[in-house]
Amino acid sequence: DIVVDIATTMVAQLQKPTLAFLIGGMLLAALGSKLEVPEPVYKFIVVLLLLKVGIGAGISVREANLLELAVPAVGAALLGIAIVLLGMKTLARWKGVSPMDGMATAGLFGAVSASTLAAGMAMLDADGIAYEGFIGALYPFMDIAALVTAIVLARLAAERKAAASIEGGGAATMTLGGGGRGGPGIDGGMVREILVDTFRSPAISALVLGLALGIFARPDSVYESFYDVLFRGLLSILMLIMGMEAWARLAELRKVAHAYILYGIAAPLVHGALGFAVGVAIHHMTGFSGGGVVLLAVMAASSSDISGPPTLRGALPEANPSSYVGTSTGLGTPVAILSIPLWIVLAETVIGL
Amino acid sequence: DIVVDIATTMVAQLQKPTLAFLIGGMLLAALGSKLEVPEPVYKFIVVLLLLKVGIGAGISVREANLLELAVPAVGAALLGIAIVLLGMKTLARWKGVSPMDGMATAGLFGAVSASTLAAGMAMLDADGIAYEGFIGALYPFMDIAALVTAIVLARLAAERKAAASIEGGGAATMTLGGGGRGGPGIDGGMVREILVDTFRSPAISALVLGLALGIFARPDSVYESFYDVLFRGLLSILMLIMGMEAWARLAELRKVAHAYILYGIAAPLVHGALGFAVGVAIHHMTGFSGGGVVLLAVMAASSSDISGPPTLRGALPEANPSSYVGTSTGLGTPVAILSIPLWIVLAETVIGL
Amino acid sequence: DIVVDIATTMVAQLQKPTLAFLIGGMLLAALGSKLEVPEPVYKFIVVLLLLKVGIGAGISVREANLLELAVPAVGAALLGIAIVLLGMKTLARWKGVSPMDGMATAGLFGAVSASTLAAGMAMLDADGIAYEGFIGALYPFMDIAALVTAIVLARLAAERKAAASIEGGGAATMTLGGGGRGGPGIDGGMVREILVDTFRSPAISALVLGLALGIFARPDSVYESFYDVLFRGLLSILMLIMGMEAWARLAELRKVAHAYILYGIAAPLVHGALGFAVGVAIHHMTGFSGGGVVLLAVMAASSSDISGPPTLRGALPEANPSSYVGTSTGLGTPVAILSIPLWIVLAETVIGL
Amino acid sequence: MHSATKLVIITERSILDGVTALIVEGGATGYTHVDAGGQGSRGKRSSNRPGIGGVMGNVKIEAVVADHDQAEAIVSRVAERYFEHYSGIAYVEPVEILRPHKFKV
Amino acid sequence: MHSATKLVIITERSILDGVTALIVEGGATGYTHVDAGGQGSRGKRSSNRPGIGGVMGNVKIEAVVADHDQAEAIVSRVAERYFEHYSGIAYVEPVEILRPHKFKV
Amino acid sequence: MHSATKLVIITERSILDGVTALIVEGGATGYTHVDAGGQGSRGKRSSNRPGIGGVMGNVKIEAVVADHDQAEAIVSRVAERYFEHYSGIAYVEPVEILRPHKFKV
Ligand SMILES: Nc1ncnc2c1ncn2[C@@H]1O[C@H](COP(=O)(O)O)[C@@H](O)[C@H]1O
Ligand SMILES: Nc1ncnc2c1ncn2[C@@H]1O[C@H](COP(=O)(O)O)[C@@H](O)[C@H]1O
Ligand SMILES: Nc1ncnc2c1ncn2[C@@H]1O[C@H](COP(=O)(O)O)[C@@H](O)[C@H]1O
Repeated sequence: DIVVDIATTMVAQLQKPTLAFLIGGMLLAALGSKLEVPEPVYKFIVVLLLLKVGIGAGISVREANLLELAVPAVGAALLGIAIVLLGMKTLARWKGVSPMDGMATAGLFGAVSASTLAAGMAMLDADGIAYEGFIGALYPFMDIAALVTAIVLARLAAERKAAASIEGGGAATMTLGGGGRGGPGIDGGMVREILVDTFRSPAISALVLGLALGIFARPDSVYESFYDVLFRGLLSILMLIMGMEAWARLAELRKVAHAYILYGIAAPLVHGALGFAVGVAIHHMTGFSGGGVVLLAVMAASSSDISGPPTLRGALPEANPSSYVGTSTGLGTPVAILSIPLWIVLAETVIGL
Repeated sequence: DIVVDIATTMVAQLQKPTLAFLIGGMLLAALGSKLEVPEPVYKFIVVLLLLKVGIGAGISVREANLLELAVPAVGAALLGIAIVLLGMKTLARWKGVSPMDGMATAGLFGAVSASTLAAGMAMLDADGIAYEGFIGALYPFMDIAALVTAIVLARLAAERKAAASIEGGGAATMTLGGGGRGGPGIDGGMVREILVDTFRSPAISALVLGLALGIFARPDSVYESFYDVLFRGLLSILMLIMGMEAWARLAELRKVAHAYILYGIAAPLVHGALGFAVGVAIHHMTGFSGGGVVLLAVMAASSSDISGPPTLRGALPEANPSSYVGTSTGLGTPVAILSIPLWIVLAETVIGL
Repeated sequence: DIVVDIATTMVAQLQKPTLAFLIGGMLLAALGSKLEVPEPVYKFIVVLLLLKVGIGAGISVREANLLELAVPAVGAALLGIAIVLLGMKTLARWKGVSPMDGMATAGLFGAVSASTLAAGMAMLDADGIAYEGFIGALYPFMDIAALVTAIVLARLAAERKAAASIEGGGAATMTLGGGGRGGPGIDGGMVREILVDTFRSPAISALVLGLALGIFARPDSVYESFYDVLFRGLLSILMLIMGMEAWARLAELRKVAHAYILYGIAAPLVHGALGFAVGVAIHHMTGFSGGGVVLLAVMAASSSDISGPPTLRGALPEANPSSYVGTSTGLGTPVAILSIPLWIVLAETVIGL
Repeated sequence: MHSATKLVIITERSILDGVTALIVEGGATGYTHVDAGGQGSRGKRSSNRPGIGGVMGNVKIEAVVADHDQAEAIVSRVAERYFEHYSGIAYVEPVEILRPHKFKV
Repeated sequence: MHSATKLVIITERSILDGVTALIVEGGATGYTHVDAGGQGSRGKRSSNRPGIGGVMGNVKIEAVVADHDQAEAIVSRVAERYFEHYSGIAYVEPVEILRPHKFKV
Repeated sequence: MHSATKLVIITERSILDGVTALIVEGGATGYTHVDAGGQGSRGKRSSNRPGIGGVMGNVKIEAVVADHDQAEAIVSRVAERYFEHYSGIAYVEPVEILRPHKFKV
């Protein structure tokens, strides 16, 4: 029954502009079309979407009580860390995958993709499903937790490898607990540097700027007349670009180990399910809305395509960008976007929307 | 009477934003203004306009019966071929014009310009004149028919010249009839290659993607809230750019033979009249609307400025791009856009709008 | 009382999107964020804003009687000249500032910044304060008067220095009076060249094109549906860019003399007050609206960041661009934008809005 | 340092893929290209004017190869294949490299 | 192959037209230019920062000419005419070309 | 004219600031950089594809320095510091300059 339900919802959702543009983009690239959306326009669309998500979240954070936000925020951060740990135990240990590449990929899959989150919001808006306005504010919690965890653990593993002999298992556990108090080489300074670098990345700063404007200023009028109005249209263009880009990256994936392909397809679903479970738990704890649960699952399922890669390239230069960027943009993002209806149906069945 | 009518309509139309921006752009370039709209923005505007035309056509094709579309589509394709043949008999034989350059120019004038078609639609919308929604779907029929015909005939002529002696008139006739069964060197593979190349060009793929989305998905909401709303505004910017570009190209035309200048001014009017006649015939056959007849005439009058040049540059490298691009962008496009009111008045007089 | 009034208005205004985005941009740059709005998009936004200001002004000039426009236009031109003369007596004579750099900086501060004027209009619109539609038409009067005066006087000073001995004070006075009849080297041709160069600059041509379209064509429909609708949203992005750019330029100012920093902060306020006084005088002469007085003060306070620098770079190559561009974009523009609430409160107190 | 040869080809953007294919076939381990504007015997070409569907754009392609004859062979092939109908120029210049293994196939 | 000389001028974008006019006057059959960023004695210049009205943009111009003295003459003229008030550097380097007729006026 | 040496480094855009810092430390009075695309041992890199957060962009950096050994020292340092994990190539070539004072620190 559920399976039939999911299938019909999927087909109905595929007709909605968001997924249709993504698939259209992939088809165009597959057929060798020379259509290209210029890069400056792509960058501008992403800035606008992040500002919209940020301002929207800021306006509702202003009115929400902080406790309501605190629980989902902690949940989002824990999810980010959990996804990286999961990746460390699976992908990073796989034959043919270097631990450094594995950790970098797990970090991207733990982080959040702005376009996937925006796609989720648009699909919920189209169906008239309500969700908390502050959802956008959860983005930095999961994104930063995942990237910092991945970088610290990868650095530690590299240090240990370089130091040849094992210093004793305790070092690694300490790092998990405190983020910065770990073994040799991972001092507080390094974690601070990673945090600063992540906050300075274009995506997080646009989001945080939007949040700050939403909370401190009264941008409601410009939000309604410009950012919100253009949102759905610009998102459809972004989906087109993501579809074309995903296909182009897929071609690069042929050169990497099969493990990445498996991870790229399965991981968004596993991470989404994890996010869904955490969301349902929060729902029972603080009355988190069904739409909120869906978006938490979408964020968990998503893999960063904008803010993550430059941060990883700087922090983990040993990792080969073709493998982690290829897996995330080529498989992670399309699978995460196409699985959005799945979480909608699940939320309807499990908690009612 | 009609002449007075046309003149007053022309003046009234010149005040409408579409033509006013085109003329404004030409004036600015003529006065040496350094105003420039950045190229990535221009490319993005063209993609948006083509998506809008495509999606609009797709939504109405979904509801129309295919027969209604079939007759105008055949008419559009025949018009494309006829325009190229006309050019072959006139421009290509002219003194001072190399046959290869002549054929390339005829091919561009047979093909369709997205900005001219969009300008025609905007002017009909502003006057509240109805036209079939699927008109955008006729674009690929005329565009591809013209480009393929021009390339095949030009290739044939070049082969024959290279082979020195004539193999007998029959070879050319056979090519016309069957596209691919022609004489030496023109095998099916070549035509298929041209077709693939044309379909992969950015303009046709954006249009066809829009069509597919309109037919298979339900993008109505995003179409109304984004693509349709921005259409008139973005078109006014595009007209400004076309005006400035046309003036810049005119300067290049000074170096080419006078025949091009004559062809650039007269051809859009002759082709438009041809399109108008075919449109009126279809009107009597299947009840094709008056607005539809106008747009068919506009398409026939137009000369490709976006999708045609790259395809011709690849297929006919011997042809000098300054002559065909200069004639089309410098003269063809402005004359075609400025002649839109002419077809509106004619349609009013001949069939009533 | 007034001071308290100003302070509370300032705080209320800071929450308005326009100022909030400017401050947000400065904060982001100060914190080292890598967020960047691509340059082609920035150029396009500026073109759209100038077209909106121009078309808006053109539509109302069509309906206004020319006399109403003549007095403020003369006032604006006189203000431009006065600001340059003031700069010549103060900044250009300062120790550590080369006369050429001083004159170039005074020229920029006399000229007008499109983004500051647009910010002023948006703030008046948000508060529902009316102003004459033709205000945008005053921009070229002040801008050109200031740039031409600065260039001519700087050229004269340079000629005189080169000629070593003084030819007699009369030469300079003649230049002021007639613009072109001046002493050796400053003949009519030079002023005409400067005028042509200024009119050809991207900003002035976009504005003048908008004016012409507003007056001669009927772009009302596209103005309401596109230019006006996007205005507030695009302005918020422009404020963000200006804030980020201002901070980046501030870093460059460390290398120049302290005089520039003093001038950059004090001059917008002094020039604004001058503009305000002239505005009040015009208000008593022709009934110029309170909103109009505010915008005249804003224009006087503003310093050109788009059209001025390229004109000065061509006409005064000896002047060091880091000093005049740095002072104008780094200090002039943010101070002028942040002082807009000041003129609003003053207008409310002095003449009632 | 070791001596090597750099070849440079400035031509139309629309044949970039064709030219780079010839460069790689000719034994270069890689190439670099940059959008350019310019003026030559066929008039002005610019890399970023709107309109004209990219047909008038220029590109500058360079490749470092191990030895001079290889560079000359690649440049001759490109000139033969394209320069009759497409606009463009080509030249080679001597360079010195650190890691010769990077430039030998 | 034949020997020729390439001259390179890196300067402000706002004087591109002026410099290329001098190059063509000096006898070059053509030139190529590319937008660039950089840092020199007058601070950082970048080719794509928003704001500053394009005054701070750089451009790299190159032209291949038949002989060394011609290149030196062009570079000297450009330096004399512009480098006092505008930022920029210039250099020449030896190259080899296939078709000498393309570079002689 | 005086002889000098130009060094060229083609590498990832994300380490542009790091490489230019090494160039200036090495004694160059300035440098120029241009966005580029290309193909090397690590696959295709392009300067303007949307997506991939700029990680796959290339840049070409050049600097003219007074003498050959200085150029070689800078290039070796950059190769040592970056070329193990980042993609890139480097080479030097002889040039002639007009104003030697501009290139000596
Ligand atoms: N002498 C030259 N020096 C440098 N670049 C040139 C030269 N001649 C031509 N070019 C470049 O090569 C392109 C094509 O030249 P052409 O085939 O002569 O039109 C031009 O657009 C220029 O960018
Ligand atoms: N030593 C150098 N090597 C390469 N490019 C340089 C060098 N010095 C200056 N430049 C370039 O020339 C431009 C102007 O230099 P300057 O006149 O010194 O400010 C800079 O923006 C750089 O792009
Ligand atoms: N032989 C070559 N000639 C010119 N450029 C090259 C060459 N090999 C590599 N490159 C450039 O250097 C970049 C990095 O090369 P790699 O480290 O081999 O991936 C490539 O993207 C190319 O732009």
